[in-house]
Amino acid sequence: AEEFIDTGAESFAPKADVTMENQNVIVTFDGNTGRLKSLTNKISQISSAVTQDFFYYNSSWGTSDDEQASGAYIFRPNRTAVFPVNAAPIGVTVVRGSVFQEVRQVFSNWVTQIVRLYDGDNDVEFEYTIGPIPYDIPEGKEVITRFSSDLASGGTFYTDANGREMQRRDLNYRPTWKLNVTEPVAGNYYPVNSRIHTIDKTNNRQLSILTDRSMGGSSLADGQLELMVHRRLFYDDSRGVGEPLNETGLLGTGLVIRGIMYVTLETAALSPRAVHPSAVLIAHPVAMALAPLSTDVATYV
Amino acid sequence: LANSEQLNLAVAVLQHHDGVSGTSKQHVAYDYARRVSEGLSECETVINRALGDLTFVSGPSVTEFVQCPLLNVSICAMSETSANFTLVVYNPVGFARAHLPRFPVPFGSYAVYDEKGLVIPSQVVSMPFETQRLRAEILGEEAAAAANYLLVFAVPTTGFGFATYFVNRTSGPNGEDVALETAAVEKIRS
Repeated sequence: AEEFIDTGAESFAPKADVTMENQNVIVTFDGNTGRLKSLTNKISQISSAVTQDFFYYNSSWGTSDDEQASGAYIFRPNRTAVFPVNAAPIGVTVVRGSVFQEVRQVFSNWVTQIVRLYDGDNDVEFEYTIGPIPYDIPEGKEVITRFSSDLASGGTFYTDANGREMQRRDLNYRPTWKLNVTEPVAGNYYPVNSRIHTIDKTNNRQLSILTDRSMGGSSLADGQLELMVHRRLFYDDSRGVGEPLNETGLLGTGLVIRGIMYVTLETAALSPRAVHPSAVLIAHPVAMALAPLSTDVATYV
Repeated sequence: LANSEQLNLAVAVLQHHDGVSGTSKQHVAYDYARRVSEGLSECETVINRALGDLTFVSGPSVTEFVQCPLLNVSICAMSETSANFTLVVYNPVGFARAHLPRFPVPFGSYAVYDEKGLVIPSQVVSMPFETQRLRAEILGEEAAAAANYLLVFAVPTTGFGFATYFVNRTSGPNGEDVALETAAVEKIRS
C-alpha cells in the first residue's frame, strides 16, 4: 500500500527542499544535499538553520613527544580536523503518513539514519545505525554526529551531571583553575549521560539533544553540538585494559550500533518542560508484552 | 518462581568502573552482557505474569505473554508470526504519556483496536534496507524475510496505568493486503 516516486534520482538538477511538519514542528531537509537544513518551533515561533552530518576523527597512536594513544580510557584525535563520512549528496527516501513521517538517509554503506516526526510531538527523533566501522586506515576512527546551528552560544554549552543537574561548560575554560589547552578537541569533551544543550540568549533559543545512552559530547564552535556515537581503535592506550577498542561483535565483522537522539528547538524558558517527558520515557520505558489473539476483537472485548 | 534477584546481582557486578565506562577487556564485556541478558530474561517472566494478572480475567494464560527485547532492530517473533495479537503496555511513571512502538510484521495492512474495540490510527511502512540487513545478520536471510513491514501506532497510557490493544491483519477475499490508510513514499535520491 505504498507508492515509490522516483524524482530523477541520479540527475544533478536542483531539487526542492523536503519538509516534515506536524502541529508543533517543521523539519526541513536540503533537497540537494539530503541533509538537515532547519528546524522551526511553530508554537514558540522560533526557527534555526541547523545542519547535521556524520564525521570521524582519526585516532592518535601517539607522537614522539607524547606517546599517549587513543584507546578505551583516552579520547585523543591526531588532529583537530574531522573527516566527513560522505561529503557528497546522500540518499534520501521520505515516508509520510498520519501517525508519523520519516526521512531515511543513507550517508554511506556503514552510516544510515532515520529522522522521524510523530504526530503531536514537539521533538524530532534521529535514529542512527553505524557500523561496522571500516578497517581501512591504520589510525582508528572516532565517529561523531555534529549539529551546527546559527545559535549565538558564546562558547557555552551544558551537559548533564549523571542525568541530574545540568552543568555549564565553557570552551577552553575551567572554573577552578587556569586551563592550559593541549588537546583542543578532547580537552573540551564532557560526559553526556542524558542530554546536552546550547542557548542563544540574545534570540531566546535553545537547541537540546537527548541521548539514549552515555557518550562524549562537546560544542567546539558557536551553535554547534557534537556527540561521539561510535569508535573503533587499533591501539591500546596503556591505561590498563591491555586491548585496543576494536570490537568485532559476535558476527566478527565489527560492531554495528543503533541509537536514538531526540532534538528539540525551544525557548530557553520552556525547554526544560519540553525536554523532560522524553527524558523520562528514555529512562523509564514502558513495559510491553504480546500474546496471541485467538478470537475476534469484538468477542474479546 | 522467576524473580528479579538475578538482574539485581548482574547490575551490582556492573557497578565496577569497567562496566560503567566500557574499559573492560572484551571477554569481560561479554560476561557483563551475559549476566544482564540472563537477569533480564528472568524479569521478563516476572513482568509477563504481573501484566497477565492485571489484564486478563479470562483469555490468554499469562504464560503466553512474550516480550521483544530486540525491537530496536525490528525483531519480534510474536508480531512476525501472528496475523493477530494482543499488546499490553504498562507505564511505570506517574503521568500520562504515549509510546509509539514499531513492530515488524509480515503483511502490508492491519487494523489496530483499543480496549473498547475501536479502531485507532496506525501506519504500515516498508522496512528500511538497513534494518533488513541487520535482521538478516542476526536471524539469517530466510528467517529475516518473514517480515518486510513495520506497523506503528500510538499507545497512550495513564500514569502508573496499563492499556490493551488488539492487532488484526486486514485482507481482501483473495488474501491480498487491504490497508485502512496508505503512506506515501518518495525516493528523492538513490
